Amino acid sequence: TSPHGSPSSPSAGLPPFFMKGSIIQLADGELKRVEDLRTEDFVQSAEVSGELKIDSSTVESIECSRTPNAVIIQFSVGENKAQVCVEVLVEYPFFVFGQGWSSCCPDRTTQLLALSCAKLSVGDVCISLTFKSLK
Amino acid sequence: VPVFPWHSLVPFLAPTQSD
Repeated sequence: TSPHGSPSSPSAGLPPFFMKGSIIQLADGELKRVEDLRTEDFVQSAEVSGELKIDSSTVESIECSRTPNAVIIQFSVGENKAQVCVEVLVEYPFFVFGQGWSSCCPDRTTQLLALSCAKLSVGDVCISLTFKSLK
Repeated sequence: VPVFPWHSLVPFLAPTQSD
């Protein structure tokens, strides 16, 4: 048994791969730590993958959610500027083009994941994915 | 040590194709 009585990981509620030091495999097989990823890594991986496409998703609004520690982010996705809402924890990191990891509450992200983050703001352009075959 | 695929890190934000 744990002396601290804390069975959950510090990243409870977030996927484990956002934890600083997590090993990420790019589409060409190269391994990088999550904190070392750059915009080009995502762009090149999508090109290599064949079936995935990178979309530019602009943050249109960030609103409080009824869920504790959560926010509702509205994105304008891709060339068609489709409006998509997602509800995420305030510490959930998104990858902003040319800037890197960003979350609504960077202090909390850093505290929980040790991942350095910028503040996600309205107007930021995040990397998102779609399937190429969708027409 | 677990290795995670790059596409796990960024969200799928495909809109629902209703039209």
